[in-house]
Amino acid sequence: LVRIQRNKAAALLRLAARNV
Amino acid sequence: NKAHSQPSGGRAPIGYPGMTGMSDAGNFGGNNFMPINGLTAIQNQVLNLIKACPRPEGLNFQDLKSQLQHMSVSAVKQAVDFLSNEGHIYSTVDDDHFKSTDAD
Repeated sequence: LVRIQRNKAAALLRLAARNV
Repeated sequence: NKAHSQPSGGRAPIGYPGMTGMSDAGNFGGNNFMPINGLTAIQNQVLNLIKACPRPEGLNFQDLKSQLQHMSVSAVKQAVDFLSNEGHIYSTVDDDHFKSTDAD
């Protein structure tokens, strides 16, 4: 389940990077 | 004593081309859907389905496929790939379960 958190964090980072 | 003024800052005739040539550009290429928010129609559908899934582990690929039977498996895969690349979705318990980042 750490994996899920990590994936989510990574995804949110990607999304944030996209929106900059 | 006359100043020789040169009208250098005159008006620059900026033509506005105005891309009115094609109104409502039709989508002729079959798989080239109209992007709505940067996503294609198929990507939007996939994203919406994943968003709509209430399960904490997210929507699994099988469900996704069965709900998008009009799309090929590879098309769905591509959309999932794209969406996770962009950060809209992420895989949860395994690579077949996806959850959206937008809807928390």
